[in-house]
Amino acid sequence: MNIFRLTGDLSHLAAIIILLLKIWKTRSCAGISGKSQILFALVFTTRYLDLLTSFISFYNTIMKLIYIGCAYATVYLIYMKFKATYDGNHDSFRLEFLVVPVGGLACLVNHDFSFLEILWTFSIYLESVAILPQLFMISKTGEAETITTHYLFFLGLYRALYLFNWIWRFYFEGFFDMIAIVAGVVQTILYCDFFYLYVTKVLKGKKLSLPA
Amino acid sequence: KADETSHDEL
Repeated sequence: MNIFRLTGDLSHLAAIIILLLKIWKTRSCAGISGKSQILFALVFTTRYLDLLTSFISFYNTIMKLIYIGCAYATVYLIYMKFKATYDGNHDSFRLEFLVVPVGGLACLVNHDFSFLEILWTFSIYLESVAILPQLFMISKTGEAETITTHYLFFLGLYRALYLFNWIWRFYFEGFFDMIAIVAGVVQTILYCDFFYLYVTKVLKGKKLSLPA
Repeated sequence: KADETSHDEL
């Protein structure tokens, strides 16, 4: 554990809680891509199956349970409780275009051709692109609520902090996981355009809206 | 070959 890893995890947690609270307080999931949330629930489910096979630490177990629980709670709020506010027409990204290639890649490029390892690899690859339906939705509607942009900022910041964590671990522990690193770089790059808009617009008190 | 328990990150 190092400071980048810890702040990365807390940033991830902040993002998840911000989204849940936004939906709960406003009683609405307008502007939120249910498809991205389904992908994140799938990511956590396939990655954290090791909860059943190996114990790493209390911190690790508790955080995994919180992430999984919140992911399913979010999906429940969007597709069940506040279904009437869900903007399905603008959430038109085709999930199979992500899940199928990612599944194929996980079978081809992995550390070990075993069931759990392939699911872990699948989750790493899928997480790197899981935000695309949300970004696609924002590009379609041309705007995002400010609270939604805070969610995206913390979600992007988390993987960027993990990049520093991996640099740290490489130098001080000699540890590196090429699959996680490459996917993490891809994931962070996908947020760069958004980070720019966040800093230049949202942090200056303006709403995030894209030029028509 | 990776040790499966080495996935200690979240």
